[in-house]
This record gives sequence, structure tokens and C-alpha cells, in this order.
Amino acid sequence: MAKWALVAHGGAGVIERAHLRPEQDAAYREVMGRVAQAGAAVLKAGGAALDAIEAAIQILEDDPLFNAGRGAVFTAQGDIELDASIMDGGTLAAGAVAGVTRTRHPISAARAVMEHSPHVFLGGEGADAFARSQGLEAVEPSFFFTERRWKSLVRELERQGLPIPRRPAVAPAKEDARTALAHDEGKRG
Amino acid sequence: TVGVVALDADGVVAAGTSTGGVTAKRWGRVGDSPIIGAGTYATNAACAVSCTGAGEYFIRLSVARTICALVELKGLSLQAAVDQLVQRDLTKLGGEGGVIAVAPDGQMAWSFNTSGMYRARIADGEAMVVGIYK
Repeated sequence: MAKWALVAHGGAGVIERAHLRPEQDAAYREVMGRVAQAGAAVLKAGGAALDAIEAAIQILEDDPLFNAGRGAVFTAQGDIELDASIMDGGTLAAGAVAGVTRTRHPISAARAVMEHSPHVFLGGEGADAFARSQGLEAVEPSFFFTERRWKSLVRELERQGLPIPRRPAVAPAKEDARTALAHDEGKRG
Repeated sequence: TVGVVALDADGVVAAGTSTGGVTAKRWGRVGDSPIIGAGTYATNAACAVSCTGAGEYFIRLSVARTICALVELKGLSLQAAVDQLVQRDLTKLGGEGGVIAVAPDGQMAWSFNTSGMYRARIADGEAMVVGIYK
């Protein structure tokens, strides 16, 4: 029996000690540890690498600390367009989605493309429609909205002298405590 | 961008990546994360890789697939392969970011040329490691 192993990342960028308050540092370490443990629990039980990956990435997609799923960054138009991919090293099967806006877990949509379609890559509305046809959880685009990323968008567009899109009407009014811990690691379009 | 690579008890490796892209990106812009071979790749003949960073550079370098090829065809260790792509090739091209990787023999590796990357690793019989800064 092979020794199981798992590695996770939550993004790279301008992330220095001086940038993170102690509570932010603690929050990021806690969730990265929780993500690794969640994937390890699947592997310890003899589960497949794909299942460990999907379980771990779903936690990251739901956590507004990270630029994926809820808490993702905005396009210059004020939308959130999500991308994901997954690949099985045993069979070389692969699946990917790009530009999804209404599927809660893009990693699960990518896996569905891999396992339930003859394709590798689906984009845009077709990818969202396929995810719905597979029974994956659909959400309103506002599910992904976080105030902190919206403020980052406005700052970036002002810096570039570009027009500021209208704030989504259904955007949550106030920022929750978890979102307030998110660090903007400086990825700019 | 977030990603996970895993090796299971059957000796199978896999990779997954998910992202929102970059703030104020042109709508319709797609980075490396959904591109098999650029942001994500896995083969039991070598390793599984997930990337994060300035996607256009990872696409142009086919980073994930090339790391696997260096391990499979040139026999590089996993750490040497990820360092070659990130610390040498990506850096030389002017790109920034990081990668994580795992191999069927249990090797784990990460490499990044930014000031930080949120990361964690855990393996059978080994203590978990969590990191943020360089």
C-alpha cells in the first residue's frame, strides 16, 4: 500500500509578515491546517486522491479568505467568473471549467466534466448549465460577493482610470467578520 | 487561487485547482488554473502539480506539464523540478507565483518566487507543516 500524502496551497503573492495582523496570520494557518486534515481524513480511510482533492478544495472555495468561490476577485465589469480544473494521474482523465458564475463549487463542476461528459473543458454559461444538469449546487452570483474584494476592485479601477461598474443590487450590505480577515495578495489584471 | 495535490493509498496521484483569477481582469480572461498542462497536471508516471500566480506565464511555460516531464524523462527529483520551473524559468520570463507537487513515491514539494504562499502538507506518518511566508 502506498504512503498517502497531500499538499495544499491557498494562493501566492505579496504576503509578508508586515501585511498580516496576528489574527489574520492565525486565521490563514488554521484554515490551511483544517484543509490538509480534511483531505488527509479521506486518504487515511483509503479514499481516492480525487475525493481528497475535491473535499479540501471545497473548503477553500467556501472560505472568503481565498480567491476562489466565495470571496473571489471581480472582473473589471463587476462580475465574478470562476475557473477550475482537476486531473487523475492514474487514468490521465481531466476536467475543467472556465467563466462559471452560478456554480457554488467550480472544482466539482470540473470533476463532473471529467466523469460525466466526453469533454475536458467547458466554458461560460454552458459550463454552468452542465453543472446544473449534474445536480451540482447552483447559487446566485451574489453568493460569491464580498465587500473586501469589491473595494479592491474599485481601488484598482480608480488606479487604472477605468469606469467603476454599478455595485450589484443584491450585494450583502455589510461585511462579515470572516471576510474582514481576508488579505489582498495583490493579484491585478 | 487555491489548489490541492494528493497521493492515495492505491498509489494514484491527482491535482486540482480553483480560482477567481485576478482583480479587475478583463471579462472573459482565462488564466492557467483551468488549463490542463499549465495550472494543473497529474500523471502516475511522474507527479501531480497545482499552480498559482500570474496565469499568462504559467500557460506560456506549460508549467505543470513540464514539471512532470522533468521528473519522468530527466529523472529530476520533485523539488529540483519545481524549483527549475519556478525559480529559474518563471522568474527569467518575468512571471510570479508558486507551485505544489506530490509524486507516487510520496515526495512532496513546493516552490514560489513571491514573498508568500499559503500552504500546507501532510503525509502518512509525518507531522503536518503549514506555512505562509518565504
